[in-house]
This record gives sequence, C-alpha cells and structure tokens, in this order.
Amino acid sequence: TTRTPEFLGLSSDAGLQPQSDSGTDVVVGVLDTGVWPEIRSYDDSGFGPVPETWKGGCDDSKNFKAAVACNKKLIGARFFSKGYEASMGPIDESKESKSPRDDDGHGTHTSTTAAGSFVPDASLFGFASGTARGMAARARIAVYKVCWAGGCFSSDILAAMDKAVEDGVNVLSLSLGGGQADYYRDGVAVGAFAAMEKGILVSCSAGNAGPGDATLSNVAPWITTVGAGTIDRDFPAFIALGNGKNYSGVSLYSGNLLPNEALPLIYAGNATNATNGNLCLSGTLIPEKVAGKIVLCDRGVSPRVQKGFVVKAAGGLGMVLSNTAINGEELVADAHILPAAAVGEKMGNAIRSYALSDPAPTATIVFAGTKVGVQPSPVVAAFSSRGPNAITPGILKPDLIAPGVNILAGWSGGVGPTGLASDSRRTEFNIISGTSMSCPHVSGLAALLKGAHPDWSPAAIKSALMTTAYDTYKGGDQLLDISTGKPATPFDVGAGHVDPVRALDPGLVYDLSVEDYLGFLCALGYTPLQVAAMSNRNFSCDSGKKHTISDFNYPSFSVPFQTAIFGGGASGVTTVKHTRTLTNVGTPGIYKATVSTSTNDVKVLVEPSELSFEQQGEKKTYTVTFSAPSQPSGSSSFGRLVWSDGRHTVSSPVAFTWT
Amino acid sequence: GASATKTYIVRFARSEMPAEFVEHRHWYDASLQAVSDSAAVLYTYDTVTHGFSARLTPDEAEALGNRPGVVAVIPETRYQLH
Repeated sequence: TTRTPEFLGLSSDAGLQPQSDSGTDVVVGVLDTGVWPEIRSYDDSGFGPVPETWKGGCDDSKNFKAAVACNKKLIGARFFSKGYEASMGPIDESKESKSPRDDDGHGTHTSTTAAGSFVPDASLFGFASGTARGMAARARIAVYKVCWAGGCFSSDILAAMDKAVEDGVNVLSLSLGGGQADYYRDGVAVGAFAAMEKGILVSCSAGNAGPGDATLSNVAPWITTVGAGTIDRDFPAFIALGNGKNYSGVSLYSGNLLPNEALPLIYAGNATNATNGNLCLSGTLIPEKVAGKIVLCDRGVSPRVQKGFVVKAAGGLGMVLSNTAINGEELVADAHILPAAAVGEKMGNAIRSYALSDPAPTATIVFAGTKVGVQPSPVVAAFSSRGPNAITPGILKPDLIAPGVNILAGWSGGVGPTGLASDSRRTEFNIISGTSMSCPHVSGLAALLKGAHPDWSPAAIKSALMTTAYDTYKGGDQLLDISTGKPATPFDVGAGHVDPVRALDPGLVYDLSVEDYLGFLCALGYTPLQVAAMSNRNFSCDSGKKHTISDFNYPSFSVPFQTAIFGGGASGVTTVKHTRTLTNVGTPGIYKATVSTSTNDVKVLVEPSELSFEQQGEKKTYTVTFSAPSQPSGSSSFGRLVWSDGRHTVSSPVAFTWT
Repeated sequence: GASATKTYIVRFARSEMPAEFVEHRHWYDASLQAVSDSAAVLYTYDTVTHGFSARLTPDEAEALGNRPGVVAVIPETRYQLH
C-alpha cells in the first residue's frame, strides 16, 4: 500500500522493521483467492534463506510453476478445491485456474497488503502513486487458495488451515466470513482455535454488512476481528451542473475526458422502462434516451463499476453514481470504465432533483487526481460490520479497526481493476475497499509485533494492538462514523484504530492461555461434546469451579445488564463485576486506573485502582464493579478504562447494554 | 430429498480410537464405510481438527453422528470474501 504505512506512523519504521534475519522468519499465511506471483510485491531481493522451521511449499500446476512462482518472499502457495468441486462440479479451467494462481485479484491484494515487498513507483493509473509495501514488508508470505468463483467452502478452508498450521505460519489472515454460527459449527472458528493453541495469531475481517447492528462475523474471542476505517487520502471529482451548482464526489477514472462543454444530464429512472431502471442494471437503459449524455444512476443491487459498463453500452458518455440511504455519505472510489464519479446521498438527491426538474439539465465531471491530508481521518466506513456480538454478547466485537477504504495494493494480471470480465485493462495494483482490506493490515502489523516479540502469545499481541488503539482524533474528539456523521462507539470501532508504533511497547497486556479459552467455552455452557468438537480434546468443565465470561481476561469489556439474571436490589440498581489480570511486558512502573463513561448513571469502581509492577512477566489482578439503574431494553452506553504509568496507556473500551 | 448428498465435516475424538486401528485414517475410513457404500473422503484433517469431510446423505450424516468417537457432524458452510 502506498499511504497506510505513513498513516499508521510506520514511515520512519520506528524500530518496527526488523533488519536482522530473525525478523524475516515470520510467515504470514493468507487464505484467499490465491496469488499472482509475477508482480513486484513478491520480489525476494535481500531476503535470506527460507526459515528452517518452514515445512510448507508451493503446489506445482499447469499455470503455476512453483520453481518460478515461489521464491524467498513467497514461500508457500497451495490450493484447496475438493470441497468446492464436490458442491459445484468440476472447475472450468478455461475460466478459473485450478492452481494457486489468483484469477480474481482479491488474494493478491490482501497478501501484498499484509507483507508485500517495497515497490517504488506504484499506482493505479497514476492514482495513489508512491512506494507500495505491505505492513510487514520483511515477512514471508504463504498463500492458501480457498476461494473460487462460486465462493469459499468450509471443507476447503479447514483443509487449508490444517496445512498452514502444519507448514509453520506465524500469522493467519482471513478476509472472508460466513453467517453467525456457534463456534463449534464455524469452520474458521474451529481452525483458528487450534492455530491459537500453536501460537499463531488469526486475524479476520469483521464483515461488510454495516452499518446495521449485530452484523459481525468472525467473533470468536481467539480471533482478532477487524473493522474498517478511512485514511487521509481521497480521489476527488467535481460535478458542475447547468444551474451553476457544484458538487464533489470521488473517482478513479483514467482515460479520455469528457468534452469541455456541458453535456445533457439524465436520471436513469427517466431513461428506462424497468421499475428498477434507476439502478442502471444490465439491459435496462433505453439507448435513445441516454446516448451522448451523462447518466445519474442510483447505487444498489449490481456492482458499482458494472453500472458504468451498462451506461457505456447504452451510449452514455458519463455517469454520476449516487448513494442511497443505505450508504449515506460514504464514498468509495472505483476505476470506472467511462468518466464517472460517485457522490453521497445528499448530493445525489440534489443532482437528481435538478435532473428531474430542469427542462434541459446539463453537467460536467472534472477529475482531480489524488488528494492526501484529508481530515478528519480515520472515520468508520459505513460498510464495516457492527456490534453488538450476536453470538456472545459478553465479548465486545469488533476488536479494532484499520485502514480499509480505497486501499492500493497488488492485483492479479488475470483481471481488470473493476474485476469484470468485460474490463480488458490490466494493472499491477488496484484500489479497493472492504474489511477484507483492513484485516491484512492488522495481520501484517501482528507479524511485525511477532518479529519484535517472538515470545508473545497471540493473545498478548492482540492485547497490545487493542489497548494501544486510539478512539479519538488528536484534538480529543471521538472518531466519527461516516454512516451517521456522529461519534463512533465501541460497537463500531472496538478498542479503536490500530496504532502499531504504540503497540510495540504496550507496557501491560491482557494475556490468555488455552486453559482460559477452555474456561470460556465452559462459561458458554458448552457440553463435553461441543468442547471436544471445538478444541480437539477430551475436556470436562470443572463443575466445582465458577466459569464466567465476566472473568475472561479479554482486553475489552462488554457489560450486559440483565436484571433477571443478576438480580436487582430494591433500588433497581444492578451490579456486575469483572475481573482481569494484567501482565507487565515493559519496564517497572506504577499504573493508575481512570474510567470515563458517556453516562453518569453507570458507576464504575476499580479495585485496586493502582498496580505496581517491578519485573517483566509480573501479573496483577484487579476487579471492576459496574453498577447501573434499570434502563429501557435495548439501551446502550459506553466508556473507557485506562491504566497508565505516565508513559504507557493501556486502554480498554467498555460497552454497557440493557436487555 | 433423503438421497441428496451434501458435504459434511465429521469430527472425531482422537483419544477414543478403538485399539483395533493403528492409524486414525483407517478408523475414519471404517466409520464412513459403516454408514455409506459410496461416500468418499474429500479431506482428512489432522492438525486443526481431527476427522474428515465427505459427501453424505442426511441419513448417512445422522448415522455417522451416532458412531462411537464422533463428536460432531457439521454441514458445509459457504463463506464469502469481504
């Protein structure tokens, strides 16, 4: 990526880039659509021998010659298609490669985001130009192709995770998700549990089902669940209407520009006989009505870029793509096939109103390239899935957010930047958006931490990433949610936005062992069979021991007030206690607790309120008591608990809900 | 219908392998053959879980779930890129 390293404070490397060979022994495994190995992001110049612990390899196949494709950077490339073919029939090799080769682009994008090598002069048609690199540019990459044109099947995913763990990856990155199932029924959760046991951090995308509530996937507590935010870069385009009004949008269009004079503007809903013609779906526009015009299309149903092809096929010269209420003001830039710009809902409404009311509406579109320094940033992407956690409300998810909007990274040579078959353009890099893009940022950053602290457990790395994340801008205002324009909550951002430089030295961590996770399963009330299915072991929950989610040593707090369960006094006040243990991974220090909440109704007591650490590895336990009066069901409120020694801040979000 | 097959992931408790088997793989094969004449193993899992995946009818899946040592029979899930 060309901007996010700087956005994340990595431009000076801040000691995070291990130059020794030991740092390059970290392997990031990426389960996705495969790899396009010819691009420069997999260049292995300067890399030493493949780590001795590595047991993996590359699958040699018809269009993927392992000896050529793999090197000291790309050290693993396998594919898993048996489950896919069993369900969907044999792979049509004229359409997709039965090999690790990436026909889609998504897998090349995610793996290079996590750990791509430095590539000077990277850009997409000149947009976002700069030196591209992955977050852990010195780490090795192993790709496991599990996603095909028809989807990603759990039998293949599990087989790939099985192999990746055996191969010896240190971090697993999965930018995919399914529905919301119990952990023991969810292949990713099952695979991630075993990976965690072996010291592998598993980072997964939170999903793109936002901004609705409880839309998260990959919420198991042994997974790092990553939502998406914007960065300080934009690709502005300006729409000037015949009535003299100007509106701003975004675009990655590069090609022949529109004529200097204003062109006729038409709303797609007035250029169709179809009831949903406003969406510019294939075959719905009447060529006689759109030829030579700029067409205003509404977003939805079909891919954004496909609408451009539809307009072009009908003879349109340009397109304005308007968000609807679902997307609000969130702007996602696309490499459109014709001069086109995306605008937010409000501007779309204004342009539509003009197009429908003026007897001879006209417009022009001007493209302004790449702009950096955009503020405020980050803001939470509207598409980023949100909490609360529907599977285990007692665990706050997502864990954190990372850059996931308009991210430039490597791309497949087998497909154009729009991903559509009709796009004959080929580019080495592409700019796309999704929690798929934010997840590998965190995977790469986790690899950096693993390189710097090889002895840290996956839970310690995750804790470091979470407790050092920020939830305010430099001026102190809360991070914003673009879907509402209002401050984001922990249900949107979890602990906040990742800050890798601070994560390197978190001071304290909330560590978790396999036994802690088994205790968590007991707290869920899992039967011995369910625990066995989840953890591959014959384990019985100790009936004499009290297992509670509130004592699970998670780096964040979710406090569901349930009067019926916890009991309420005569005053109607409910009290919930959480216990946590902090481990010192830094220098000696005296840490003091401070708590802030968005409501005065909730009383929070931290005992003790001061913890003194004298040695590394020392552990101290504290209790937090949350007391609140009854609230209407569905209410929520938020807070933050911070331990600080004056040099480090160990920060945890708190979410209160009333059900 | 009852004869339609779909993919299931069958998980075993490795520690419960009967003494008559030397390798877990043989135990899995025998368990599968006990409920199906035609089903074939797609993958055998050894690291992140223990068991196999195969195309089964619902009846075969249910029968497998009742075999000793089987801790779960989970239908295939389709995931999507994010």
